[in-house]
Amino acid sequence: AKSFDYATYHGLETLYSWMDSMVAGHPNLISKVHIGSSYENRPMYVLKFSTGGSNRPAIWIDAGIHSREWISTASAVWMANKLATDFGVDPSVTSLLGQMDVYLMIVTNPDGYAFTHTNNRMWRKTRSVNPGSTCRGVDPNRNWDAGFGGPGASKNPCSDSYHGPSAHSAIEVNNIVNLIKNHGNFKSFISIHAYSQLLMYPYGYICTDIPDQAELHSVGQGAVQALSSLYGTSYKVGSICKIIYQASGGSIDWTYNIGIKYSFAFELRDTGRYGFLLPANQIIPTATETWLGLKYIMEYVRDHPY
Amino acid sequence: RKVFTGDQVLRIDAKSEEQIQLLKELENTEVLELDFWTHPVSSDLPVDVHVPYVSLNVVRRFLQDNEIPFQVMIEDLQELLDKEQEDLQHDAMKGRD
Repeated sequence: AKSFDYATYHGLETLYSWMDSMVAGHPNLISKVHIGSSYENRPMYVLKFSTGGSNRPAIWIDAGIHSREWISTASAVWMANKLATDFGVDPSVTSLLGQMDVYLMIVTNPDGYAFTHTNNRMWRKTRSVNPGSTCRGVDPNRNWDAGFGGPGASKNPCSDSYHGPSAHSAIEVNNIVNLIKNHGNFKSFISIHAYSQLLMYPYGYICTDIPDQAELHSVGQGAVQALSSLYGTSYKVGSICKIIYQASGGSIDWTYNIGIKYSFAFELRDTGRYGFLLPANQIIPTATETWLGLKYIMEYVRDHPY
Repeated sequence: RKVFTGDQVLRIDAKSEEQIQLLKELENTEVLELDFWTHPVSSDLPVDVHVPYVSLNVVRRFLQDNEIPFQVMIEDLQELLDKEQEDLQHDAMKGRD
């Protein structure tokens, strides 16, 4: 992991072997959890950061659910290494991992990610075959059982926001749903996307305020303040529905509804020069500032057990 | 590998709810094969759309005829992707060294 180049984008195979080197480099902290396979039968891995205990309260972080948003995966790679190298050095990170586990999914849509490297850089969805259509793929962030099939998602398999035939029909989504349900003790769920520089909380499928809106908005503002302190990158904070648009079937709506209060979604850089085609020279600055926001949220979750 | 030579990404700044509605109609015009990176929802949020080369004239004409302000965010999408690939290859070789 030491010689790994964190300042460039990598293909799926390289990332999977990097995961093995992280486990080898931090045997008492990191394990690689195989949570199932993708539609095209690629393994789906989560890096589990744990200092022991069984079924500790946990934080979930995923990246790359929309496969073309490479900056989210690249930032998650850098942050995984940061979390590992700060453990035992940064008292706050050491305290966090002394009490909680962190599950970090670097490539949440492996089939789509591989496809962006080989065939179509613009691909966003999974690669499942849609019966009766020549168009492939389901939008894995419209397939969750939260307002499923409602506004902001399409029933057209050729649309980039196609919600799929039923909730959790996408195997990639169902693998995560099963892990979250079987574990039963997640306290926070954070999904990393790009772009637009937003930090959002539920709901997306309706524009009604959640019961914990005031608290989550306050946590979001604190996180964004920490993020912006590094380079001044400006973020907006709000619910998905109010800050961008009504979008049904999203992951953090489902996690909030099953009781994971601290559910957030990041939309990383930028604001209109490259979109999600962020040049590699922005990977480390983006990851470094995002880490400050993510760390703020994880510290808050650690200090506010429920 | 799919190529996007001559494709552009336009940043559209709708000025009214009526213009947002017009953009929503554009979004539903499948024959143009537009890829909306951000969606038309309100006039205080920009709309970024990847326009295939073959649809550029129609879309530009539509925006101009309806006086919907826009600018070119990415001049030639394939050029940007080629640069990204160059960087990838360069970094991969550097890594091997």
